Amino acid sequence: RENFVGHQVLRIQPTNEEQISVLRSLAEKHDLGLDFWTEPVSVTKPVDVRIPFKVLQPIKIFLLENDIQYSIMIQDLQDLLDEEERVMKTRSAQPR
Amino acid sequence: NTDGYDYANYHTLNEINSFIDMLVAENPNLVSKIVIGQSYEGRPLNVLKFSTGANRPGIWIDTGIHSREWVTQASGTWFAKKIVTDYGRDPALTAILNKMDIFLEIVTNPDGYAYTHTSNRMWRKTRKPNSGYSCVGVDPNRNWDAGFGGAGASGYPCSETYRGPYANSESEVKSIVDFVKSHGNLKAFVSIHSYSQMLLYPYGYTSTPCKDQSELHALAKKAITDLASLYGTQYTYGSIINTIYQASGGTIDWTYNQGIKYSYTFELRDTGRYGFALPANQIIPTAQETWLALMAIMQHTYNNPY
Repeated sequence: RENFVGHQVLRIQPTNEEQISVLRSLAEKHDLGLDFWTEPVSVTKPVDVRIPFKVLQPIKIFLLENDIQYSIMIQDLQDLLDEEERVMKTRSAQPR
Repeated sequence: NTDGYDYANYHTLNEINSFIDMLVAENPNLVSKIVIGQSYEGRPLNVLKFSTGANRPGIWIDTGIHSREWVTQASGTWFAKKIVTDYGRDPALTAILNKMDIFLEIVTNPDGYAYTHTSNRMWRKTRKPNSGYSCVGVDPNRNWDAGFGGAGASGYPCSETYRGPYANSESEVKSIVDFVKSHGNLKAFVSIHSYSQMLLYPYGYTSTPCKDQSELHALAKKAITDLASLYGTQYTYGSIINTIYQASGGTIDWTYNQGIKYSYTFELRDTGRYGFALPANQIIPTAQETWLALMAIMQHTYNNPY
């Protein structure tokens, strides 16, 4: 099973077209393994991206260097998926 | 039976397929199952047909073509039960079903959905291998024959938005295309995704407004207003290219170009905290509010024959 330990989902808020362009160039770098849940299109739409643990720090530094604001939407994706699985198992064992 | 089905929980593909069979068995005069094709890995592409007579115009609804969007397939299951529950009780739905058929494909990408339950919860695409690449799958919402290969889709098989080698290369897409063409009388087509809270109409591959834009825009506004009336969930709406981004090869651009005027695509709830791992306790609220918007679109379709 694919393991998402340490993967974070960042919600990035670009504030100008230049930052959108920077994020688009990031999205083109397929070798980083970034998974864009919402893509960089305009300053009115936040960009949500899943970032593997191995590139998490370099990406955060890259965002800071480019003065791009972000918040952590999901701290550890595997924790959330484990919780999802636990809830599914618990509920399926309960009487309807 | 389907009364005992846990609509507030996520379910595997087998459980959803069992639900489909139960629903048909419980409502033989209203519901039937059509298999419109099979997926790359050989799974049936099941469509529920809700019908009260022969030779009716139809409304199509599909949920969860991107496999990881679990709240979408879960909402589709709830819609199916809602239709059989409300028929004969809700005058608006009853009137629609007395004149039109509703087709509902709950799991549009079964290989991908099964894969999210067994191997990779965050999988999005189909599961067909790409010759010469280790990366598997095609984005089935870039694989339709509407501006196929244009901007807003990737030609790189490892991209999440890989369009595929040619239009309709994915059996999950081609099967719907064949069904739509053979039916020939679909009047509305609603393709439901998650997440980001949007209701979108054509086009995505071009900035040229579709000829029915003003009507589709007004109906979208009505639908999202109805949706928001339940829990206050705020949606944005508009054409795909103006509201979200340029995307070529998309589902509803193709259906609209086939003459299905009321072609819409939804993006369901986004709490801004969980992404595709939306907690199961949000399934029913999501389905309930979305149903109000679906009813707005279906009623408008019923009231405005063309």
